[in-house]
Amino acid sequence: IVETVELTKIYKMGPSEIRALDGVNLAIEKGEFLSVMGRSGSGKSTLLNLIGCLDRPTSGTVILDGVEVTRLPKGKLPQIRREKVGFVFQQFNLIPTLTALENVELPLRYAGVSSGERRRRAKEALEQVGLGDRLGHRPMELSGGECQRIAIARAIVNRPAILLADEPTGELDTHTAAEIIDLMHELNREAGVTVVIVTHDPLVASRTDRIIYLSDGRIVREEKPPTT
Amino acid sequence: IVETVELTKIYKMGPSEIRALDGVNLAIEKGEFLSVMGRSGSGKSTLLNLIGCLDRPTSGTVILDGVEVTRLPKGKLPQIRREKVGFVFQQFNLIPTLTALENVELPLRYAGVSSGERRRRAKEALEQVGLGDRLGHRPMELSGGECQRIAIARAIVNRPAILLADEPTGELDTHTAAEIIDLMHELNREAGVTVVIVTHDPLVASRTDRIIYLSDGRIVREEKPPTT
Ligand SMILES: Nc1ncnc2c1ncn2[C@@H]1O[C@H](COP(=O)(O)OP(=O)(O)OP(=O)(O)O)[C@@H](O)[C@H]1O
Ligand SMILES: Nc1ncnc2c1ncn2[C@@H]1O[C@H](COP(=O)(O)OP(=O)(O)OP(=O)(O)O)[C@@H](O)[C@H]1O
Ligand SMILES: [Mg+2]
Ligand SMILES: [Mg+2]
Repeated sequence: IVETVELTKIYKMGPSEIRALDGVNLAIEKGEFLSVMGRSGSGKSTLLNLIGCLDRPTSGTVILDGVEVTRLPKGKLPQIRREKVGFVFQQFNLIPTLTALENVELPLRYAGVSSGERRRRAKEALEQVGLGDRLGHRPMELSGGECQRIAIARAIVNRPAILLADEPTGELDTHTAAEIIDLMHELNREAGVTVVIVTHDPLVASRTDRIIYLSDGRIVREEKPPTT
Repeated sequence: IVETVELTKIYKMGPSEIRALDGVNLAIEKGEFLSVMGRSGSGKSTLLNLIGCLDRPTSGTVILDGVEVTRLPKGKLPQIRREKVGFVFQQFNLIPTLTALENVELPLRYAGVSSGERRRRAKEALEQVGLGDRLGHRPMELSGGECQRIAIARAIVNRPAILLADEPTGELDTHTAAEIIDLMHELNREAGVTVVIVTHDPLVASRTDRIIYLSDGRIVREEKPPTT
């Protein structure tokens, strides 16, 4: 469902060059539950952003659900994203003036869902991440972990084909983190959502089908954790 | 060096009330290395914000380095904070238009340090967190973990009496997280900095002198991890 070929992203800073990604070749099967690990600065967010069409590579190819997105004009990317991808950002990116419920409804608005149905589904997604009692709060009135969970609810509410989650449990206690990973497994098994999680947590990675390790913008290792 | 008496923070949301902190009594010795754990939403950031004078309680007392800060007029708090506290925010709070170096220099500017000395000490702090090669980058040009480390460098550059860190390793891989905790231990041992870390990482907590557990705004348990 995702394929990258020689995916490369280079940032020019004055005279020097930063190879955030350096020729990444990756194939992700439909329905897979994958994790990506690696040191801070190794290129994990860059990889996710390129797969999720939030950014364009310097060179190389991304094929997303059969579409060679790296050949599309920039203007076509938002639509592809909305139809196919749910994204949990490393820094949440919630709209501060909207409530938790309104933030989660946003992808459903774009999908043209009626207001009654939007409300019902957004409420359900928030209950799934344990925030049924925080619907009317705005991001400033919520804890770090609560904001992260709103971002997760927003990413899953549209049942995307692919869920890309950039460190979705970085701000969560062990108990809440386990519940979130349970939820992602449920989506994977029951709704066939392909899941790619960037994580620093070995416990989270051990609960995925395959772990990809990045170092200095390259894949250096792959592992299949023993199934429990 | 820190004492709280019946510390309480209540948020009114329409007809209902959220007891973010509910009568917290805590005494922290000078030079202690403490961690605070608890579920998402249990009141950890609220506790840190009240100790660090970023916010005022609904009732109760905070005594910081001999000063009853809850009795001071609001206008006096910024000065107390700058002189006594280094704060690492859960969401980093860097200035997006400034470079890594300029962000870390900021507390030294407030302290009236000369520009040459400021540059030298900020550079040193950034090297200590492993970002000596990112001095000229702005937050948008840095990874999540790199931003978190700038926030840490900024909090320690002024050798504060008390370092309050709200989940300082939430975005860091295991290796980089261990280096940051090593650095905090070094400050604690060699510069006598009192350290309070909110963390979800049991490995980080196991490396502190005492662990305080919060639940629904109250301290429910205390533990002394076995010393390695
Ligand atoms: N301004 C506010 N208005 C209303 N409720 C608030 C406000 N700020 C925080 N809260 C609530 O107070 C509770 C405690 O918040 P706090 O940020 O201290 O939690 P936390 O322990 O740091 O959680 P996390 O681990 O998720 O960061 C949360 O349930 C949150 O919803
Ligand atoms: N706009 C940019 N300009 C210059 N360099 C950049 C830019 N964005 C990212 N980088 C650099 O590219 C490298 C990879 O960044 P990326 O965000 O992918 O890392 P990461 O693996 O997600 O790290 P973390 O675990 O800390 O989140 C980093 O070293 C960063 O400094
Ligand atoms: Mg990242
Ligand atoms: Mg918090």
